[in-house]
Amino acid sequence: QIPPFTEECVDNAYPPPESRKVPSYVVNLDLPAAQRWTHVVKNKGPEIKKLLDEFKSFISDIFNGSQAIVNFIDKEGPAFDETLPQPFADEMRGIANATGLKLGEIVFFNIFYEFFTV
Amino acid sequence: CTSIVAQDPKGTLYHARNLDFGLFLGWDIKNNTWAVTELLRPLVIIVDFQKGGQTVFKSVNFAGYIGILTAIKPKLFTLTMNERFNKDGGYIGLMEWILGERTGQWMGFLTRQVMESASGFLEAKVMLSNEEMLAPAYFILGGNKTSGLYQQGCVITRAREFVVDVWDMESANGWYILETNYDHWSAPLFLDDRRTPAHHCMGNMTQQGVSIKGLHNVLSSRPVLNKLTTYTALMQVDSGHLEVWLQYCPDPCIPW
Repeated sequence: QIPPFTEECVDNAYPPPESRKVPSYVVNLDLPAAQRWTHVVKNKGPEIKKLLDEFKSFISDIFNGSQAIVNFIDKEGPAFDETLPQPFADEMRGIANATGLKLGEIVFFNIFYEFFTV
Repeated sequence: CTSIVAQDPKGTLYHARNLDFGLFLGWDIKNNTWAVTELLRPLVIIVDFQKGGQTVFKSVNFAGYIGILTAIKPKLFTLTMNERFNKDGGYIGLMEWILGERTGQWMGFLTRQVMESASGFLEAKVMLSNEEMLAPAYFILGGNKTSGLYQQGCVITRAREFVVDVWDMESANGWYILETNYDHWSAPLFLDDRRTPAHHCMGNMTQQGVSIKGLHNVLSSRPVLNKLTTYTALMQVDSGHLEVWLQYCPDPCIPW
C-alpha cells in the first residue's frame, strides 16, 4: 500500500497466544544498587551484546565506516559513568559485572534514547 | 510509538501503548524485519520495583536498561514516553554532557525518579514538565481521577530545556487522549500517519468498548501495529494491573 496507510481495525486480537507473554522480575530497591539487577540480567549478556553490536554497526555505517565513536564508547564509557547520578551509576556497574559486558557498553545501552532521537 | 489514555463509561482509566523502535536500524530483506526490533523483543521484561516487600511501581523494561519508558504506580498514575524527533535532539544534549555542561537530566533516569518519588498525577506532571532534559520527548501521563476538570490524562510535549505544551484529555477528546510521535497541533508526516488510523479505530470501538481487550485490539490494528512494534503494554491504574504482549506484524505489514 502507498502511504498514507489506511487502517484495518481488528476486533479479535485479544488475547494473544501465551507465547507472547513476557517474564516478570522483582527488583528490590532496598538492596545496594550494584546488586539490584543481577538476577535479571545474568543470562541476558549475549542478547544485550548482539543488540549493542547492531547499534555499533549502525553508528559505524552512518559515519562512513569510522570506528571513532564506537571506540569512544568503549574507552570513555566507564569515565562517562562517573558523571551519571546515583544510584544509576552503581546499577549499571552491577549490570556490567553480571553480564560480563564492558561498563561503557552498558552506559551506552542506557542512553540509546538520547542518542537515537537524531 | 502510540500511547492512549482512555476512560470507560464507568470512569475507569486505562493506559496502553505500542513501543515501536528500530527505524532505519538494519532492514532484513529476507524476513522483512528490522534488525534492532527483532533483537529488542527477547529483552522485554516486566519489573516489579519493591521497597520493604511492597510494590512501589511496575514497569516494562529491556533487560539491562534501568530507565523507564512504560510504568504504572498502582492506584496513583501511569506513564509512557514516546520519542520526539527534533532538530534540537538528544545528540546535542549528549555532546553538552560530554563537554561538561551537565544541567539536564537523562530521560530514562528522570522517568525513573518520577515513578519512585512522585506521589500522584499532579506531582508527576510538574516533574515531567519542569526538569531540564538531554533530549526532547512526549510524556503521556494518566492519573486516577476522571471527573470534570479533575480528569487526569495528558500529553506533555517537551523540548530539552522547557515544556512546549501540556494537552489535557478534557480538551483532546473527553474520553481519550492519543499520542504518536508528532506534536498534536501539527499534522503527522503523511508517510508515517498512525494517528489518523488510531483515532478511527478508537471511534469504531467507542467509549463503551474501552477495556484491556478493546485497547489491545486498537493497538493491534495496522498501521498502528507495524514492523517496528516491539510490545503492547496495557495498564489499569485503579487495580494496578499491567500486562505486556510481544507484538509481531506478519506480512503484509508496513515497515513503520
